[in-house]
Amino acid sequence: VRTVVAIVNQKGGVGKSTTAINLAAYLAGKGEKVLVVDMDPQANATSGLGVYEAPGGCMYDVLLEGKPLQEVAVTTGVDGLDVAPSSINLVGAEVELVSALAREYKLKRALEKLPGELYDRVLLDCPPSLDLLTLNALTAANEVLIPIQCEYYALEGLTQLMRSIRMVREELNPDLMVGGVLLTMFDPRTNLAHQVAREVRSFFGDRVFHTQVPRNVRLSEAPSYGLPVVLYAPKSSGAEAYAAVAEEVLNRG
Amino acid sequence: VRTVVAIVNQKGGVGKSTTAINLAAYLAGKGEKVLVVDMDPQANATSGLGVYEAPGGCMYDVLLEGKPLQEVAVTTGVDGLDVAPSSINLVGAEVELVSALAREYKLKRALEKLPGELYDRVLLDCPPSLDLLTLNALTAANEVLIPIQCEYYALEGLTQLMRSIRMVREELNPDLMVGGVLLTMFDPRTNLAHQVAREVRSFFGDRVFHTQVPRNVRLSEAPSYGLPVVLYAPKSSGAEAYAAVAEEVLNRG
Ligand SMILES: Nc1ncnc2c1ncn2[C@@H]1O[C@H](COP(=O)(O)OP(=O)(O)OP(=O)(O)O)[C@@H](O)[C@H]1O
Ligand SMILES: Nc1ncnc2c1ncn2[C@@H]1O[C@H](COP(=O)(O)OP(=O)(O)OP(=O)(O)O)[C@@H](O)[C@H]1O
Ligand SMILES: [Mg+2]
Ligand SMILES: [Mg+2]
Repeated sequence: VRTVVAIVNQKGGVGKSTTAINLAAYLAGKGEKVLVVDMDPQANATSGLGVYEAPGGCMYDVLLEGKPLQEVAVTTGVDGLDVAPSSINLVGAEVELVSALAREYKLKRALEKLPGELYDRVLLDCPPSLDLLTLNALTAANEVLIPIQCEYYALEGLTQLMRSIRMVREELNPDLMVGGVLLTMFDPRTNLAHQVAREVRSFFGDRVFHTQVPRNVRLSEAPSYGLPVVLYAPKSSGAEAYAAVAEEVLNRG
Repeated sequence: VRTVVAIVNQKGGVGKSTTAINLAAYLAGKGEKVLVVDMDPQANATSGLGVYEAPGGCMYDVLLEGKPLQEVAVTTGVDGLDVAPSSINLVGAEVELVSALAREYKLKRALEKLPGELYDRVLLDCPPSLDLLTLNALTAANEVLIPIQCEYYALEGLTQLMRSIRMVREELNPDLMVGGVLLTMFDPRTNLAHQVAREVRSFFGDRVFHTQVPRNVRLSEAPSYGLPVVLYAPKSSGAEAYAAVAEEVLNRG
């Protein structure tokens, strides 16, 4: 695998799953072989990609029983895009992982065992916390993609997030870097959105994607059909934004 | 204390903190003595009420070192409303609590020691997960208030949430009941919002508040001034909705 990207923000509802699903779908559309790993017990990335069964097992089996990732990965409605599903039993994983040996490295080990040519890029969708599931993702990733909702509380959480990333880099994963910051749910009619966008750009500089994802109801409707927005409403402003983000990701190399 | 209400939903960004802050402020305005306990390491309920210092300590000290709640509680800009602040070190509480004795009862014990006449109602703002901090809140509460965003993913999380509430009732807190369900960020222009509202009302019946909180930018601007919406924009649709929710809460007794 060339690149492993952890999509992380402990603030809830900022667009992590929406970004994982739709960025992955557009990258696959550009010819990359992509795997989305759903590390969230809510399993939104799993159902948002139309996967309602986990015949080969799920991420609980990978993290706690060492099942190979490629055995749980399933195909989706998008060519070149697979998902390693989550399920409700991942809720228990946190408590069980606490006392496990090398508890932060479970996902990293699983990704290392994945045959090299299967995927070009792996996107890790994380739960809204800095728990052991998210720590596993930060330890396994080469880069972090941070979705930031254009709201006040989203700014407040950044200090905690950057502190956690620094701690992971020092203790668990020296290569970890912030690959990109994506402004989401941008509503140009509100001053707040412009203000937050300005502050984020001054904090992160050119790590912030040029593309801002607008608030667009098509993005919130798509998961109810189990489809990424490229298949549900490809001409919508939300779809065009994620297509543009995929371009920027590919240009960054 | 008469009533302890846990504001819970593991789905992120559904309006838990916004509901804790604004419902508490309107209840205090009606003459109740209210305490908001911030159980979320993000500390949004703390900063949203304009509290930026914790001179007496914070919820970490209460849960892990047995500090009395009334020593950490601080006043806010609203008469009759105090907040027991959270802080960044609550992030570590989860791992430390796992091996503690009676780990799910720490908050309940702290609330039992609170002098009876200090508060009429306590609102517990929870993080977006079903972790030990949320379990402490569910164990300490007499009722749960569930904010539900009018979006597809919000429906999916309900099964997990109801399962957890049932488990807590069986194992930890036999009195726990669902006191109310609040539809938030309702945008009447989208079919999705109406569809979700219909499904929630058929699932929960008359436990759903009549009042639906509309999407209203004043609600997301208010926390950047450290003010509940009653002090920031009392005539806004968001403010009027939370005033109406407070009425419904009082009428339910
Ligand atoms: N740009 C957008 N415009 C409109 N709605 C959006 C947009 N992005 C996401 N949404 C909707 O907002 C809600 C939150 O997004 P999402 O679930 O992707 O966030 P998350 O960060 O993954 O949440 P959690 O913290 O619970 O994992 C969802 O209902 C989603 O459909
Ligand atoms: N009715 C509303 N209209 C518009 N914005 C809202 C509304 N309710 C909440 N918000 C905003 O939406 C975001 C999410 O709300 P909030 O932080 O209260 O949710 P939460 O469930 O507490 O999130 P978390 O899961 O991270 O704790 C915040 O930026 C808040 O200001
Ligand atoms: Mg998500
Ligand atoms: Mg909150």
